[in-house]
Amino acid sequence: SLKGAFFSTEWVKNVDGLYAMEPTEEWLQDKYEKRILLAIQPDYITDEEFDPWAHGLLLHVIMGSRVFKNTKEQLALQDAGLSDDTWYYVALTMPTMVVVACVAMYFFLHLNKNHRDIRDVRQFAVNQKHRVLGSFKSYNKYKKLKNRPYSELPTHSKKTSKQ
Amino acid sequence: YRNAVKPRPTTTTSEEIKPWLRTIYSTQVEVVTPTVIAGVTFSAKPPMTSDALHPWISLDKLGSPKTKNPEIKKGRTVNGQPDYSTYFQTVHTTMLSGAEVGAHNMDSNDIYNQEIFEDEDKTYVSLNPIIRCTPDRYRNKGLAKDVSSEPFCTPFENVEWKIDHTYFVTWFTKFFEDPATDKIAEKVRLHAFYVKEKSHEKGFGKR
Repeated sequence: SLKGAFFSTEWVKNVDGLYAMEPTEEWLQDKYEKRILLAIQPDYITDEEFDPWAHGLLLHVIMGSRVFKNTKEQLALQDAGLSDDTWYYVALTMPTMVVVACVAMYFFLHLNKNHRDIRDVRQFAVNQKHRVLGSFKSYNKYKKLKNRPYSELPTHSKKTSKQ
Repeated sequence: YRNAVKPRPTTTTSEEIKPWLRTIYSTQVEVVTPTVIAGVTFSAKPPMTSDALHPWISLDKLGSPKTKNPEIKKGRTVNGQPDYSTYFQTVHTTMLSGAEVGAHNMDSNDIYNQEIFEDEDKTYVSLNPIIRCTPDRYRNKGLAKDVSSEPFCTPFENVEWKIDHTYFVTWFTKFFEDPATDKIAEKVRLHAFYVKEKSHEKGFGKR
């Protein structure tokens, strides 16, 4: 019944067939969302006879959009073309750090080019490759490798009668 | 990387909305004061020359106003002004006998119901730029979409209104006809009630 109405307008002209409504925060009673029923009472129906469910309209009133979006201020800033530039700095610092590191390494190596001996490392790599028995030429993976310090050992798989 | 956002031109009008004069009912002089609600100017002064491509204001499903600009495409007007056909006209039926009509294919004692549509008084209604509610804009609501949304055209059923936003509730004026006197209600009042949701009704909303 009308006693249950939490909001009622004044009597307006029916000929307009239009009314501007603005839900306020009080409607929500500290909730995020409220379910309301909207109904129109013509002047020839008394308060006691009025049945809101007869031709009512069910609506939701919510506090705001459910998906977090930029606030009005941020949108206004963006509209004014003032977007904050912190991410420029982040984006720029990383490659600069890498470039600085490369330059430092280059100068370090250049300065130490006469004081550098990596023969043991190279030897270890070559030893790794020599573990392959047989002629390298047949292995196309090692075709380019010069395997000169080792000639191929003779293989005498069959015994001759002389032996 | 994001393009720099160019500031959107804010539309400001220096012109103020002033009251304007008009004479109604051929002798009555009246001062009309325009009002702006949610960006829509009501009781604005009509333009000097009326053109069919004059922008008009429609309502979306929430009841928020949106401007429609009529265009002529391939000789047809798209988004033209709303047509209310005979919804807001009063119909007068007169019964004429065949003799009165004098049609060659009617007997003298045949009855012909003549309907004459009388236009409504547009004096004040013409000041409302928003599309009016007519039954052909009703929607079907309910689970089986079998219940008509009468007398409302906007908002639609189960829409979500946000607080601090202005929405227009529109209804068909001739829906409220007093059964006793067959007269259209002069005044109406809107009421809003809280509704308790059943547990199985909750949670159907997205997220």
